[in-house]
Amino acid sequence: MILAIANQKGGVGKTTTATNLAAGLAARGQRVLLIDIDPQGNASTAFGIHRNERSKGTYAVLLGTPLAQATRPTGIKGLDMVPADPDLAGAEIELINVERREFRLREALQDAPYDIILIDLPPSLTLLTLNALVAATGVLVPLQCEFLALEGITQITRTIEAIRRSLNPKLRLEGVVLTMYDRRNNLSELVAADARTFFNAKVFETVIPRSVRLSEAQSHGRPVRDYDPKSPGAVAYEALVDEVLARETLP
Amino acid sequence: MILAIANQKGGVGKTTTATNLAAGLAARGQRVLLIDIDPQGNASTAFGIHRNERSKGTYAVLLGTPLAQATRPTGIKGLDMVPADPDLAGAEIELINVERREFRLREALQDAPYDIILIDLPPSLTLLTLNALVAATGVLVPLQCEFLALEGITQITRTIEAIRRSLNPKLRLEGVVLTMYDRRNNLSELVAADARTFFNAKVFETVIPRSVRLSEAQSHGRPVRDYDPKSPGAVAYEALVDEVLARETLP
Ligand SMILES: Nc1ncnc2c1ncn2[C@@H]1O[C@H](COP(=O)(O)OP(=O)(O)OP(=O)(O)O)[C@@H](O)[C@H]1O
Ligand SMILES: Nc1ncnc2c1ncn2[C@@H]1O[C@H](COP(=O)(O)OP(=O)(O)OP(=O)(O)O)[C@@H](O)[C@H]1O
Ligand SMILES: [Mg+2]
Ligand SMILES: [Mg+2]
Repeated sequence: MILAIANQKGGVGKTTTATNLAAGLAARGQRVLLIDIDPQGNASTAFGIHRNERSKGTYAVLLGTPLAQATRPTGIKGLDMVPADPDLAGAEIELINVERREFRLREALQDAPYDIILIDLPPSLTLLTLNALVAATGVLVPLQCEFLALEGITQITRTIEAIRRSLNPKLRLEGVVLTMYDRRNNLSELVAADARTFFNAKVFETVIPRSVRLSEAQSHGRPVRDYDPKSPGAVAYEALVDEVLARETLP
Repeated sequence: MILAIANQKGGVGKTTTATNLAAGLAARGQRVLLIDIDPQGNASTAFGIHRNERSKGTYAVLLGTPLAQATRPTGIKGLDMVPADPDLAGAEIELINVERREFRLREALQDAPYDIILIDLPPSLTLLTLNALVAATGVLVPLQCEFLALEGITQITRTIEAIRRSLNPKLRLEGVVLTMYDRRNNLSELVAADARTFFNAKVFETVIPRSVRLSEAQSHGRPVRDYDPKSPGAVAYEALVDEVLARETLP
């Protein structure tokens, strides 16, 4: 399974979901690889990989470096990652004239020795996003429970549809994860209800609450399950891991 | 003054700042134009312009439609806007082979009959972002008071520097606005202190608190000063408007 964590809307919890899902899946014995294809490199930061230690990463892989040479340990058993190298910010322009430019990541991930590969995407629809969606088998869309969240959601669903028809017939919408749900904010429930009407059973049962411990964990370079396992955010992400695994084994 | 509201990090309050700043400046008698160059079209939504009413907008202007034909009233005296038309999502690919593609917006805004033009940018560094930064005289960077916010901040400052050296010598960093400050979250103060160390006097005195009334106002298609003028978010944005005007008149 290769899962792209995508939504072109910014700040909806893509990185927070990708990193905590990766940690939870590894803890259940899966061999997991996390790929940071966002030039901002927030997933790399969330695992404590400093900016000056990212020299061979996702950009190098797109240009032909073997995956194993760009893969790093995260300090978590069963979880490796490919960080966002500094050159990733310029990949858009550099890859334009490269052969089979949309397929670079898919080709690099063939026969990769992992059960699950997660890809953290940037908040945009660019060639990097395209590479991830061509390589992926499924897309998980975090949806923030705030106003404007549903606004652009058809952009990502239309993009998934367009890529399925043209470059990647296997690609499917794995599910929609409601994030930053705040009981005190009545907009949260409105957005959640709208999302369930629009996406039906594709919306995961698990809802991720707004919880500052999630940000704090990132500032310490650790997944929330290690930082504060009893916090509402950690409990919710554990439930999400179980749901993703349960859906994965379904035909 | 042409002010680009920019930060490639997603969900930091670009649209919320652009729309509320525009409304506050118009209320003080300035003739204001707001341009939505984000394909998500959140600024267009925040002024109640429905998706099916955006047919001539920013994309049409980039391809040569006169500005006046794409400009709409917002229902607020002194404030017009150019919405994000549906084709904007494809602009990246379409503009690649167009003459002087980075200068399209700058040329379209020459002699525009406004005192202040604000541009709401998408969370990425693409040709649309480039067009806005080439057209702008200043950049206002909203910085969310949460972890990861300072992570990629050098990307936008490096981009501004690169554009000033090559395509737009006038471009300057107008200032950094701290947003979503939450007194109950000690990360907020850490990020604010870091930002002041890094940017010094460029950080506006006004800090925008986290306030759910800001989202609610957007869901009603109105700026917060009309929706709930006494709310903490509305009061803060009024103070920001005064600070922006005071800085503008300084040499
Ligand atoms: N459930 C949550 N509760 C509270 N804060 C959260 C939650 N999820 C994410 N955050 C915080 O919100 C901010 C945005 O989250 P994150 O960076 O994961 O979003 P993203 O979609 O990856 O952003 P981008 O579009 O820039 O890639 C971060 O500061 C993060 O710490
Ligand atoms: N000060 C605030 N307090 C509470 N919520 C806020 C505040 N500012 C913005 N929001 C909410 O946070 C979300 C993100 O804000 P906004 O859309 O303005 O960010 P953005 O930087 O424009 O996002 P994008 O990167 O997708 O363009 C929205 O749902 C908005 O309603
Ligand atoms: Mg992210
Ligand atoms: Mg926006």
